[in-house]
Amino acid sequence: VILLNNIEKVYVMGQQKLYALQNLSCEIFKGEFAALMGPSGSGKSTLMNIIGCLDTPTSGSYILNGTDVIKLNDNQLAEIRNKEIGFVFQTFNLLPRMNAIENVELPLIYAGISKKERTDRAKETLISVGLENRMNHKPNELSGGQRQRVAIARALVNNPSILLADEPTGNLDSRSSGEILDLFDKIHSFGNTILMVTHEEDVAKRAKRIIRMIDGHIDTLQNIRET
Amino acid sequence: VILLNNIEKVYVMGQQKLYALQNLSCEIFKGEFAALMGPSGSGKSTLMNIIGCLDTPTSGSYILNGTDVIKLNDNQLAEIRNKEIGFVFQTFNLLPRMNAIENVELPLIYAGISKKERTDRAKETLISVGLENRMNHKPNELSGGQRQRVAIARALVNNPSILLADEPTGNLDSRSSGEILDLFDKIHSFGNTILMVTHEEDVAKRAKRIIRMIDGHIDTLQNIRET
Ligand SMILES: Nc1ncnc2c1ncn2[C@@H]1O[C@H](COP(=O)(O)OP(=O)(O)OP(=O)(O)O)[C@@H](O)[C@H]1O
Ligand SMILES: Nc1ncnc2c1ncn2[C@@H]1O[C@H](COP(=O)(O)OP(=O)(O)OP(=O)(O)O)[C@@H](O)[C@H]1O
Ligand SMILES: [Mg+2]
Ligand SMILES: [Mg+2]
Repeated sequence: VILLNNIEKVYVMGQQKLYALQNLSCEIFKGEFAALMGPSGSGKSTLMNIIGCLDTPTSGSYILNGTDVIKLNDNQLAEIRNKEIGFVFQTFNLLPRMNAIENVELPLIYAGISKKERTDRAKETLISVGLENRMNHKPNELSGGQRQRVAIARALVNNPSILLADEPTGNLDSRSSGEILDLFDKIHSFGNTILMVTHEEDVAKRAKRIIRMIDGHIDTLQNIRET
Repeated sequence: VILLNNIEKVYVMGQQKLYALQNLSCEIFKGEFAALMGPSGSGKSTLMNIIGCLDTPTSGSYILNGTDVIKLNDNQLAEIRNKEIGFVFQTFNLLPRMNAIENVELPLIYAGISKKERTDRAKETLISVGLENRMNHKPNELSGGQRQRVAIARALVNNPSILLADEPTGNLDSRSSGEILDLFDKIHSFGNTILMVTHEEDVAKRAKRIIRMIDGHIDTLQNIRET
């Protein structure tokens, strides 16, 4: 469902070129639950942003569900992001002046869902991540792990066929982590595709495949050793 | 060095009172390296903010190095924060328009250090957290784990006698984590006091004592079981 070929992402800084990704080729199959690991700065978030249609590569091709994503215009990309993809950001990116329910409703507004149904679905999703007692809190009235779970709820509320989660348990204790991973298992069992960045081996083991990155590309040698 | 007695922190939300901390008493000894653990929302960051003189309790007493902190005015608190305490925030709190070096120099500006020495010390500290190749990057040009390490460098640059670190390895792979924890060991060996929040047992084991919190207070039963 996700096919990346020879992806390159370069940042130009003054006279220098910084290769965040280079020679990156990778395939994620429909309905797969994969974990993405690698050292800090190895390009995981950059790769996730490209897969999530939030960023475009400097070169290379990205075919999503048979569609050549690089050829799409901004409106078409926004439509894919809203309908097909749920994204949990490493830095959450919640809107500070809205409370938890309002933040989680956002993807449903774009999808044209009625106010009553939006509120019901947002509440339901917040309950599923253990936040029924924090629905009216704004982000600055929430703990780090509670904000993380609002970000997860917002990614799930539209029932996306592809869930991209960048360090979704980075601020969660082992029990809340376990609850979130159980939720991911449930979503996976419905046939959805999940790609999750994590730096914790215990969390990665909950996925069915571990993809390792190093210096901006896939560490194929390590991947071969592990299978 | 840190003595908290019967600390309470209440948030009033409309008609309700939310007890983020209640009946919390705790002592941290000079030169100790302790880990603080507990479920998401149990009050760890709230406690850290009070210890770090960034927030005041609703009631209770806090004696730091023999000084009654609650009686101090804002200027005196700012002085303590700058001279005695280094704080690594759970959400980093870097200034977006400054690059890594400029962010790390900030505590030294308050301390009245000259420009040349500030830059030297900031560079040195950034090298010690593995960021010698990212010194001129702004936060949005850095990965999550790189931003975390800039936040750590900023907390260390003033050589504080008390280091408060809220989830300092939350975004780091195991190798970068290990390097940061080695650095903490070194700081500890110089006689400094470290209190570190973490949700990972492996990281907590690097400390000499684990303090567990639950529902806004210290879990004394669990603490007794572990000693
Ligand atoms: N806008 C930018 N300009 C220059 N360099 C950048 C920019 N954004 C990212 N980088 C660099 O690209 C590299 C990859 O960043 P990325 O955020 O993908 O890493 P990561 O694998 O997610 O790391 P982490 O585990 O620390 O979150 C990093 O070395 C980073 O410094
Ligand atoms: N300004 C506020 N108004 C209302 N409630 C708040 C406010 N700030 C924090 N809280 C609540 O206080 C409780 C403790 O928050 P705190 O950030 O200390 O938790 P934590 O232990 O650090 O959690 P985490 O592990 O998720 O970071 C949480 O339940 C949170 O919702
Ligand atoms: Mg990242
Ligand atoms: Mg916290």
